Amino acid sequence: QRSPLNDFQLLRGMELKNLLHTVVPGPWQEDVADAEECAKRCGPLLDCRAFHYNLSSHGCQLLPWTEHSPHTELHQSSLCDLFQKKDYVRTCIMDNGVGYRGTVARTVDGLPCQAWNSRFPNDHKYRPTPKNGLEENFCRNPDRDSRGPWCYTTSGSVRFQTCGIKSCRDAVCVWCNGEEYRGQVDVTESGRECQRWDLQHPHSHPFQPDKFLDKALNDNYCRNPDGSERPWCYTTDPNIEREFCDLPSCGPNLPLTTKASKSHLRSKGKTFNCFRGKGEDYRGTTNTTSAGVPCQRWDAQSPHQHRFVPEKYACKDLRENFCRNPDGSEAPWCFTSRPGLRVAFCYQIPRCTEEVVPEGCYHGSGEQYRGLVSKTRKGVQCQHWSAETPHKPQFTPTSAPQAGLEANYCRNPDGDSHGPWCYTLDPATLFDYCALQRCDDEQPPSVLDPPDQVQFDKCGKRLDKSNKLR
Amino acid sequence: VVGGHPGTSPWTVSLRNRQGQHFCGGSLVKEQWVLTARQCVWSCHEPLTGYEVWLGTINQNPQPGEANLQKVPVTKTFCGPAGSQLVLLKLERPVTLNHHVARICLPPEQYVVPPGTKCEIAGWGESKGTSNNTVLHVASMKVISNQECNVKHRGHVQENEMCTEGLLVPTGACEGDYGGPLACYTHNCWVLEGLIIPNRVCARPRWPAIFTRVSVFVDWINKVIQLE
Repeated sequence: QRSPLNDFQLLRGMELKNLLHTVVPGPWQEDVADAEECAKRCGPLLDCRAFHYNLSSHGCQLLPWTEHSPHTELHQSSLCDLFQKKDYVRTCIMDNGVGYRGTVARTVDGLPCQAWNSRFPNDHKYRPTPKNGLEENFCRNPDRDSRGPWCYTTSGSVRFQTCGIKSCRDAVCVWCNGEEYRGQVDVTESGRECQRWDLQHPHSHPFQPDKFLDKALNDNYCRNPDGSERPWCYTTDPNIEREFCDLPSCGPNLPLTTKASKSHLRSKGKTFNCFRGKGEDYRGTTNTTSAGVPCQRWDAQSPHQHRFVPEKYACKDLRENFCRNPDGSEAPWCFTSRPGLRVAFCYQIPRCTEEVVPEGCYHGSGEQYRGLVSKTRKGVQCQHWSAETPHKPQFTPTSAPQAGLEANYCRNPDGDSHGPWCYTLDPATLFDYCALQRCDDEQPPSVLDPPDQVQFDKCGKRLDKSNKLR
Repeated sequence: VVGGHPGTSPWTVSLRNRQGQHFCGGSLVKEQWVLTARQCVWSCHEPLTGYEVWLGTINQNPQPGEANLQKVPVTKTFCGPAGSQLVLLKLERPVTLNHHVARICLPPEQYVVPPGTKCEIAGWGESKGTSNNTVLHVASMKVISNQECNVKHRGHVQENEMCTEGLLVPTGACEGDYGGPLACYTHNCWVLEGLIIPNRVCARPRWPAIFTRVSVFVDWINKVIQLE
């Protein structure tokens, strides 16, 4: 049950323009059910290399070019998505690369390729046709050579040579469990084709790409969004839901110097007495759940059987029965030693403070604070009280003259009981409390025996209408 | 909830991760705002893309298309003042209030619940075998003073925390209930007085349970909702 979309690579919200005004793309076809229908139309056409799919009108526009064609340019678009045939945009080869239609034009020794429609300096039998894709001087494999795409060279001494384009399998190796794998292999270890992640057939599943942006669930490439032992995918075989992919390992441990993707950056500092974010880097020795239930050893399969076998998760340090987060859950967790409770979080491990060291102190609730601290407890710079961006302030030097709203210093114009605060320069965070603490000699007013016990007088009371009918 | 019984709590929400799994509780304090525990939210500033709150059902695993079920994505998180153990979640859109989904009132600032007040916890969390936790469970708890609570907890209970009495029969919140409400019926209205936070042991007999005292942070809650 493969989808015709399996042959295409999706660029969401992108449009491909041809800068040559003499070249006109195909007409918009509006009577199309969905993107799969477009793919069915474009797939068999040799002169269709890509198509636009309009999300609102459900129309599609077939294109004879891709982003690698001359005079084309990618543009952001709120209306359409761009689907391009994988063979034309993939930078690696599947099998022996017979289908490769990329634009590499140099041999493995760096020799420039001779154009296929040229007989000089090397005469040959190949005639370029739309079907065999012998285009310009790009590397191709018209004779199914096992070494992959090749070309005649412009060097008189070397007639032809392989181009050394890597197979997709070997182009990207897998570190640890492959959560970071972003290669372009789209078949499983048994050779079954992968199901696209953005499709729910033949297998429905929870891994919708736009919910897992950090997992790069694009097209139907092998990925590891759930902390499995290695990259996998749902298969297009209705009888086999999912299978692992056969990918080469890069080695036992995380690289020290690989291009550090964001999560590698996050994993640079292991923590031992607290956990950051989801706690995937927690390496402490807490071994009970929040509720005090002892954890089951990771190398044990009772009382709970599980797949998190330590030797398959070498990078996750599944030692003894320590709380860990090998699968990207919300916090460190463990299988519990209680038969009736399979897994539980270890929330009692404190979160590492994300707060900077306080740079001053305030009395009471800080309404009289006139110090010079101007950053929030997370270290974000404060916005000037007289500024209007990134946040339009409700409190300004004119609207609250008594509050001492100077420059971007922390203040407490509204008498916030939790201390001085400020609008922040982070567009995503309107306001936050400051890098200040109560002065040592200060005890906050007690809640428990306040001067006048707060009486409870307002709330969304329930209007139980008394029945007026007799 | 350990030692509870099936019940309804129209302001209690289920926090769902990207795979749709329940992992914490929460309380609907405004149509577009949910209050939950800091322990439940892994980031104060990274967007919880793909996370949702589910309301309007008592089932832990509601069937797709279940009547009254509302699923609303979380768009922003606001971590509370230091020591509050609170997080406010802003929802992508206001929920629809009806017989199955209701807001819970916030207490007045600094309000101290009188000892002996009857309250209730609610959640889909671990029941330690005392029931099948496939539907929402509630349990009644009685408030005790911090003074009494600190006898057992040896002075560790903060003023911004509150306690309920430890019953002989194990009764209380547990794994998966965190972030949910301790609601007290006052003046004809249910009020969110406490927020369920992880205690060292679930429902330990004769051991008072500790909750975050919401009234100490009502000014922050109102400020965020008003300013945002």
